[in-house]
Amino acid sequence: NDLFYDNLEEILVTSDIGIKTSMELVRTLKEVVKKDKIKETQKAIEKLRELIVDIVKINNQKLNISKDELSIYLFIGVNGVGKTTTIAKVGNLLQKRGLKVMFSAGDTFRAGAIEQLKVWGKSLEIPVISQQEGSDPAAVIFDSIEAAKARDIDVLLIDTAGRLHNKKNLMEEMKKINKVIQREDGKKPEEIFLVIDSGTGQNALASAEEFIKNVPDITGLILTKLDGTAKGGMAIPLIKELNIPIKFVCLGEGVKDIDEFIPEKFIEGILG
Amino acid sequence: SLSEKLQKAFSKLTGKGRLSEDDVISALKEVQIALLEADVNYKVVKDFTKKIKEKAIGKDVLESLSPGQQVIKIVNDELVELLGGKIDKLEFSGRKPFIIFMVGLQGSGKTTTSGKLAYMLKAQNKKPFLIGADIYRPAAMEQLEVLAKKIDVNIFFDKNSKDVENIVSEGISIANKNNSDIIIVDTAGRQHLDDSMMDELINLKKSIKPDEIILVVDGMTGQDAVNIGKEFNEKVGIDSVAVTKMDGDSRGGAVISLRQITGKQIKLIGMGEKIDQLELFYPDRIASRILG
Ligand SMILES: Nc1nc2c(ncn2[C@@H]2O[C@H](COP(=O)(O)OP(=O)(O)OP(=O)(O)O)[C@@H](O)[C@H]2O)c(=O)[nH]1
Ligand SMILES: Nc1nc2c(ncn2[C@@H]2O[C@H](COP(=O)(O)OP(=O)(O)OP(=O)(O)O)[C@@H](O)[C@H]2O)c(=O)[nH]1
Ligand SMILES: [Mg+2]
Ligand SMILES: [Mg+2]
Repeated sequence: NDLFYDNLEEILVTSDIGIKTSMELVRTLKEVVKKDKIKETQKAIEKLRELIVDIVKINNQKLNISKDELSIYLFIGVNGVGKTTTIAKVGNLLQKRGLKVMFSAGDTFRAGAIEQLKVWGKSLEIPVISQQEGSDPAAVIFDSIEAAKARDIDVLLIDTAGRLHNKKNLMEEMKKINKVIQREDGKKPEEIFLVIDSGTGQNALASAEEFIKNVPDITGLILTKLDGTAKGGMAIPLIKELNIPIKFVCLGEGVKDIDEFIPEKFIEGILG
Repeated sequence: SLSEKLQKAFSKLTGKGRLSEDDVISALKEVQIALLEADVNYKVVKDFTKKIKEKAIGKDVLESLSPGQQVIKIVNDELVELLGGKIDKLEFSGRKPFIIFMVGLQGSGKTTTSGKLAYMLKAQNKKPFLIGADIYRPAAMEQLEVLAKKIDVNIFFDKNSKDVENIVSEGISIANKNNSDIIIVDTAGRQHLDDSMMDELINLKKSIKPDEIILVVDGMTGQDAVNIGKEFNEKVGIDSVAVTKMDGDSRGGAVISLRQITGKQIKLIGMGEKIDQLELFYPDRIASRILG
């Protein structure tokens, strides 16, 4: 029986749930097993599933869209997590629902970033507002909001450069971008997505905390690259701590490789 | 930090005189937790703490006056040894041109590191040549081209080709005409679970016969690092590892896991987005980072 709990701890830790959260879950499970007098391992694992579902199931998982005004979706996150690709996927989803979509090439820093979003825009027939590489992202975003309003766009999706949370100047730039949007649009963005790579380890928590400190209105998480062997377990302590829902999961590089977050499916990926 | 935690754990014990085996075991639990929080793989942590326990329960530690300091030193030395030797300089010599493949998961930093490596080699008076072999990602070739132009390094790519082997072999013949001595091939990001993409890499290796395959891994990678290392090494075969985004504050335990699972040398550390932010590997720097 000790072996059962040790194996469970190993499964949880190796899915990146983190040692402290894993130990806590095992501790809680032991109490529940004792209290409910559970004898079979299947039932115990079912209980563990319930414990985890309780953590990750948050009620506001719907996509926020304004009725008669422009909706703005801002995408932020660490370098290389999949922001630009996810914008293409979400843009495609919204367009398929009959909404008028526009992209804003807010990453004016990285080589080929503007071109990358333009290629997506072209293939999806979604207009892209951009300026020169090296220009001020706030200026591009300002232009994009003006253009979106002029062309009666329903949802404007804004791409930003990847950034590490310990880079103070980049955190400041992100704050400024958020301020510019609120000033130009007269309201907070309908969605601010923090995009997270499922393969990230324990640094994900410190990273998300710092992003939220600088952009308190983050409305949702998007977990990418769940099509590999990475389990995305760090999302569990993340949601527990920050109380922000996962609104989408991404399972591949194609435009259709995006799904709504289903807690049971996510946990099945971890517990099998 | 781990060293602070160990100091604390052992300062309670110093007053007792000799340490018992149980005392060492309980302090080693702190080491385990700290290493797991630093993203070192679960199994690697188990084997590692077993080794530490054998050394810590040895005679000289138990009779020492500052057991905490002793254990920290053992952990640090053991980490440094595990990580392998430091890299004094990049040795890409022998065959000319020397052909390097940059491989790894999506978004790990291959394209950026390809540019950085070319820049580093140019500073060493080498003549590097870049080949853009990522035919999938939108604007991947443009991205590499911008980097190549920035550092004035020759590059070959073909936006109209869907044949990776052709692109690479054509690039090599152009590099030869250019008298380049090192060729860096930037490949598409891929998942080790994706058989067709792994096959593409296996076939590319068979036909091009590169001299060095560098696995590029994101420094923030968690427990999955062992799977990445194991699968890429077993299916394709890698020669060394580059770890990126180490200018973040992730503790970098994935480095330990990669070294342990592949046995290959960690050579390069990405320390930023700029083209000159590539460093050679120093095990003691990484060890103290993991220890916090
Ligand atoms: N396998 C897989 N790859 C993905 C997924 N999402 C994105 N990618 C890939 O990850 C790589 C990086 O994606 P990008 O969209 O450029 O990431 P980004 O966050 O915009 O990167 P930066 O702008 O450089 O910070 C690309 O090769 C994408 O195709 C996913 O869900 N699964
Ligand atoms: N801060 C930091 N960012 C890095 C480092 N290396 C790469 N990046 C960033 O990480 C992101 C992804 O880098 P890429 O070079 O596009 O990664 P890739 O492996 O080629 O991606 P794919 O081709 O899509 O698989 C970019 O935003 C880079 O600027 C590094 O050492 N530090
Ligand atoms: Mg991007
Ligand atoms: Mg690339």
